Amino acid sequence: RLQERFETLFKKIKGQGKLTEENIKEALRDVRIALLEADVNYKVVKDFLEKVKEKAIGQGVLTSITPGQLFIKIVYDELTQLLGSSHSPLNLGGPPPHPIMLIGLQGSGKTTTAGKLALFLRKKGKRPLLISTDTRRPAAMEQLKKISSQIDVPFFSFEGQKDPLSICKDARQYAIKTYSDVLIFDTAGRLHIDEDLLEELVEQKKAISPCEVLLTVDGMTGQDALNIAKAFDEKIGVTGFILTKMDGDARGGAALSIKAVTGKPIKFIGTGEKLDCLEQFHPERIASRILG
Amino acid sequence: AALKGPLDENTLREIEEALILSDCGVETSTRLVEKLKEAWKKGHLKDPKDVKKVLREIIGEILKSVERPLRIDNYRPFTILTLGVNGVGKTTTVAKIGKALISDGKKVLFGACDTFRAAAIEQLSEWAERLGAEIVKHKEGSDPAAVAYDAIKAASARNVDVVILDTAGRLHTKSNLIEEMKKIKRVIARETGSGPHETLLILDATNGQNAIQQVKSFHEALTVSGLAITKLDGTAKGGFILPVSELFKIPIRYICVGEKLEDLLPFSAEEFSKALLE
Ligand SMILES: Nc1nc2c(ncn2[C@@H]2O[C@H](COP(=O)(O)OP(=O)(O)OP(=O)(O)O)[C@@H](O)[C@H]2O)c(=O)[nH]1
Ligand SMILES: Nc1nc2c(ncn2[C@@H]2O[C@H](COP(=O)(O)OP(=O)(O)OP(=O)(O)O)[C@@H](O)[C@H]2O)c(=O)[nH]1
Ligand SMILES: [Mg+2]
Ligand SMILES: [Mg+2]
Repeated sequence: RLQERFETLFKKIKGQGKLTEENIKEALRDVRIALLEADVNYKVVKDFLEKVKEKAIGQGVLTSITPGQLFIKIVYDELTQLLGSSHSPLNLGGPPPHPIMLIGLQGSGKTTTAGKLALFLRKKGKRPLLISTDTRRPAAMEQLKKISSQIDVPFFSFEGQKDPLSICKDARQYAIKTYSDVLIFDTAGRLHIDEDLLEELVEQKKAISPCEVLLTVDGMTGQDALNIAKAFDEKIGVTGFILTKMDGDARGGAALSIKAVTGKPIKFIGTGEKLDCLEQFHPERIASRILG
Repeated sequence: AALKGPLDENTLREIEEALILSDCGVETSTRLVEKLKEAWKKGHLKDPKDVKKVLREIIGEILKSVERPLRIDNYRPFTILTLGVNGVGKTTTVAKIGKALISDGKKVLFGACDTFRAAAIEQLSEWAERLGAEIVKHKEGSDPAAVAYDAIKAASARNVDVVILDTAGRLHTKSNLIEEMKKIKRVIARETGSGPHETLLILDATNGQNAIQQVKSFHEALTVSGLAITKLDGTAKGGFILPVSELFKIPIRYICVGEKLEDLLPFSAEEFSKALLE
């Protein structure tokens, strides 16, 4: 639809031969609105439009495409490039066992995604172990335990244990018993502004020394996505994102915000409640979804 | 009339930015800034400090019309059906509302109608146990409408004042899940004659513009009678309730500000508009 809008906007410059600051002004405004409606953060939109302006101005329009087509291509290509590579694999380098930590806001999909990752890795011939360190949420351990049995993956936790740190330390022993080579740690949801709980996560990370710290971000997240990603990355250190609940109709602008503010890659997309609903991140698909 | 005085284009742009950053959406933010301009031209803004105050009043006025608390009366058992997309805080909010009503002297019964998600029934059961409240539940995988039916039957038999039904998270785009909710509603209507007396849609303050689509789809399919906004203890402002209030006029019953049972507050237009511009 943006493309049709651009066709109309650029009809008048068809004869002019190239894109100028003046003739792309309105089109840039339309892109701005589209991105903001898609939940891309205000500041990220501002920077993005600057980049598009740089790329667009002075571009000669060939006779083979319309100026509208050229402009949308510039926007689409820039967005795709900023969203990152479609091939950011899990870092499972070095000798096993490889610990993975799942962190994120309350309800963002950590526990379910832990199960999805375990199934994904089991299908690839790995021997994952699912570990719950959520000592706070009612029936959190039960939830991951049930998920583990659904996908035939061993589960470890300590019902009644109040301290997530001791679960982290005991998990390694259990992993040896079960010959597990990937340890997937689920953590309790927390706010990115809760100093005590962020500190708890720092301690957990020290005890686990993970090769991946994955932040689950709800695909419906709005402007706040930038603050969330920035805070977790600065305080804990994030190695990648998993954008969840993308099977809805949210445009997913949060994807650009989190990538832009941290530079860290989006590694997977959650596309459903079932445990096989985990997909590789495709920047072109997310780009066209964001542009609407 | 020429714009003179403290309100300049820069200030207006900053205000628009703040509103957009609060998830009010581009359309609403632009329109609110236009209203400020009008107020300025009319001379209602003499002092730069007035800008925030006038904006708060404009926003407060929009929200005042949806500040209508939930009144538990007229029906027994008063049946509250909760719904919302995945992970917004339905189960926790069900427990919080239960606690508030119990503190109010009401006898509450929970219905564990999320028969789908792993350990959903256990999660609500634990809350019920902490509150000393009754709960009706079936096995995982059973029909949620059957649980609703049993909960209402049990409530009538045990002299319960309020039944609160927790349901599975569902994206508004999944037609089979919308149909499931319609069926639950039909069963409740048949069993109570007048229910559900409140169809409460729960929204997550960290969501962006998709919240508007959630309200639209759920309201069109199921007729929502109340809203609750969760996770306002984070940094997200939940500004989408401005366009939501203008478009759908659904009363906002509660806001939630944390994970504990006491983190439930009745919605206040004045408090919300103040917090929005902080
Ligand atoms: N539709 C859909 N639902 C999802 C997806 N990922 C997770 N969910 C659902 O989102 C809800 C929350 O998921 P959880 O895994 O419990 O989230 P969490 O981050 O562990 O929550 P806390 O531990 O309370 O912080 C559940 O209903 C999940 O089934 C997804 O990709 N799509
Ligand atoms: N910070 C904060 N967390 C909340 C609030 N309300 C709920 N939560 C947390 O959000 C997470 C999800 O809550 P649930 O009650 O399981 O959400 P739900 O909508 O029932 O999830 P599903 O049934 O899986 O769709 C839990 O970790 C809650 O403790 C709130 O107001 N503030
Ligand atoms: Mg969890
Ligand atoms: Mg629930």
